Amino acid sequence: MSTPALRRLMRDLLPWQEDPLVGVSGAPSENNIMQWNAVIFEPDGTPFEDGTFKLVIEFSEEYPDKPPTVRFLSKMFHPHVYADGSICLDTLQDRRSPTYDVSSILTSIQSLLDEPNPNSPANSQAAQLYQENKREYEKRVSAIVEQSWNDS
Amino acid sequence: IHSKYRKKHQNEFQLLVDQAKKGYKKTGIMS
Repeated sequence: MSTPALRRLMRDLLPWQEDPLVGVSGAPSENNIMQWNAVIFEPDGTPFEDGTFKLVIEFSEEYPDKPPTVRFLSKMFHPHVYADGSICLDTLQDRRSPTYDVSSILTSIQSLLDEPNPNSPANSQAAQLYQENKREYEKRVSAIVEQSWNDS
Repeated sequence: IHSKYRKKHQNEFQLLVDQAKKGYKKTGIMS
């Protein structure tokens, strides 16, 4: 049975079928097309360098009008990421347009990693360290980068 | 839930890791 959400999700797969995107990838999980697995691989020159962060994206039948829920499965230490892995990002909530597809969501999370806005923290400890003790912040980030290699 | 889910989908995630890295190799940022 084809629904608008399913048809849109098929289209959201296209970017990866034509050409691999830089550092982000996503695909429906084997048994449920309304649930995608995704990976964000961080570029050089950021504290998250070489991290292979795994995420799960859950869509409802109201997608793309309603945004999916996106959660880190890999441990994450970041001002915008809650302890349960969910992400505080405006483009995943109110300021989102239905034209925003999966690759745009993942790319915006990827750039968020190195450009947090510590003023509306989901993780206040990360926000405080980011502002007051960058060395300790980067130490904590390197720990979760290493953890991301072993958590597969 | 996290680790159980991840273990169950381990192969799928490994494919996605490889694909995400491929994107970088294409740009020459990574060798």
